Amino acid sequence: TVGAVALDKAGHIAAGTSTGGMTNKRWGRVGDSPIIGAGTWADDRCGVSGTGWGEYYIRTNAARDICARVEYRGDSLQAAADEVINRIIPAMGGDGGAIALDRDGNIAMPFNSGSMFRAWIRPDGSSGVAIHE
Amino acid sequence: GRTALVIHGGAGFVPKESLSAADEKEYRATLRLALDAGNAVLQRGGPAIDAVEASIRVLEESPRFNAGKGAVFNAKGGHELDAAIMEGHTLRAGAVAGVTTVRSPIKLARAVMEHSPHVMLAGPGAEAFADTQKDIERVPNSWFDTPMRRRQLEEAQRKEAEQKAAVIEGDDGNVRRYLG
Repeated sequence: TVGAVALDKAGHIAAGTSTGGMTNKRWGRVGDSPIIGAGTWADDRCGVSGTGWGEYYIRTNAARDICARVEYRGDSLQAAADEVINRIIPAMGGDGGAIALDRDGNIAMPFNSGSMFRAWIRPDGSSGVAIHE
Repeated sequence: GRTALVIHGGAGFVPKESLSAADEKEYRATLRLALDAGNAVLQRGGPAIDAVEASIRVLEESPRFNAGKGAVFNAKGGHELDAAIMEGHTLRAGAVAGVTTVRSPIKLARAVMEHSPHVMLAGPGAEAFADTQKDIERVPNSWFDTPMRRRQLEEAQRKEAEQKAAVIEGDDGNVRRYLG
């Protein structure tokens, strides 16, 4: 699975996800990526693209849940993403990760599966690429 | 206006020692290329949704990531691709599921968002919608094949057969495993 979340100069956020699904998946199986709210979400303050065991992202409405925590409770993006990806989903038996970005340009990249291929550019221009670390 | 961009190429159990130095270098270079593609859009004042599409298309074209070229095989030995895109300030969204001949599923998802009254189209319906759209490139399903994904399918099916055999031999019937 691949994904991206961006914040533009107008302060608008967009998110997208694209995937081949799971190896050896039953034909016709649809994962979380195309399910709006599960694997992909963007609103005017937060955007998320997920990657992981899709059935759990669907059942937890994971991407929307992260942004709802930011919107309704004022959680920091990092706290919201960590809670959903690293506590709620693993507690149910799922795994994976997500990238998230808020309207202030804060970035969260939680994962619990040993690795997540990812890269970022922050508003101050600092950037990075990481896999395991 | 400050900009920011974050991308991913999937999460999983990929032990560090399982990646050769050359492979890791390739993965990192492709991620950087995708990041640069999206960031170029943002730096020239383009919309976030264009940046998202630009980054994802680089990753879809890379055989190393599980999207577009290099997508995993399903149990029938083919590829079924899914994608979604969403614009935050309008809450517009588009998605496709189970497409088999569309070179860039993220581009088709965006077309669903921009050129249809629908949010999500699946399977033959998504393919039929793609037929109506200009600039949606089509490829044979085998175009997505890579030897690495073929090996992964064969390994998964070998393990699946072993697990089924274990169940037949007197497992407790409460096996927690995922068969797709």
